[in-house]
Amino acid sequence: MQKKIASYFKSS
Amino acid sequence: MFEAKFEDGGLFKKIVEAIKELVKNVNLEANGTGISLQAMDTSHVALVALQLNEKGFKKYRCEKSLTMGLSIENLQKILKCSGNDDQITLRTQDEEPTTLSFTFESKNRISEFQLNLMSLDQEQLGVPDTEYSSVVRMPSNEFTKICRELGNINEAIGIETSKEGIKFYVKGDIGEGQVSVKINDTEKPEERVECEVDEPVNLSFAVRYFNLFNKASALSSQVILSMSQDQPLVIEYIIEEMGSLKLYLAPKIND
Repeated sequence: MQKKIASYFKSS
Repeated sequence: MFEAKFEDGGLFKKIVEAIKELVKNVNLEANGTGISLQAMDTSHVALVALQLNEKGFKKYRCEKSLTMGLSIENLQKILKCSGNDDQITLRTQDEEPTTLSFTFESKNRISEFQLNLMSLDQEQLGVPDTEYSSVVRMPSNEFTKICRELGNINEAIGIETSKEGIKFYVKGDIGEGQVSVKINDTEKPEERVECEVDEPVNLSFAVRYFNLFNKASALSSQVILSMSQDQPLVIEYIIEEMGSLKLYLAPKIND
């Protein structure tokens, strides 16, 4: 399953 | 008032060439320290981050921080009007610019273009400074070749690091394969392979993003892969004297 990048980096 | 002059305009063209398949509309941020860009790809699986330091420009002025929303596709159309050896100057007068001016200078001609800007309310992601447990430096054309070749066998590529080096592997319907790149300390820096492995990793990624991003190998003969288990991988192309272009790619997790 492909993870999304935003699940690792919080939006600032 | 913002002005940034690339001594080597071809470099700017290569940067745009490297990201044009990944990101559509981006906010170009300019401030006293330089120019930066951060944007997710359309599927939000990857993040492109560009950092160009003001010291790397032939001329650089930015009195007030600026955000310039632009379409990469339209930026490319303007850049296609420049030569690879041109000096390229980006300029805008206003504090809230609606257009970005471009000057292309070569020995025998000078061209002026204006690109219409747009307002993009894009979320900016906070990328934490991370100590990566595996950092591999290798020739960029070698990495490009491996991704392209293994990408023909399977759309997901595995990367395993160890003290001995880095192994790329694929397991597809047609079969499987692996490529182990050995460490070497050749005196030719562009051919060197170095691995710093505090903790080995074994991660899987969609290779299509590597193949899209690897156009950036025109920017640098070496590529740096930084990895930690279950974290996004970072592909970094150092832009000599100017900064770097990075791709953060989220891993594929086995269900």
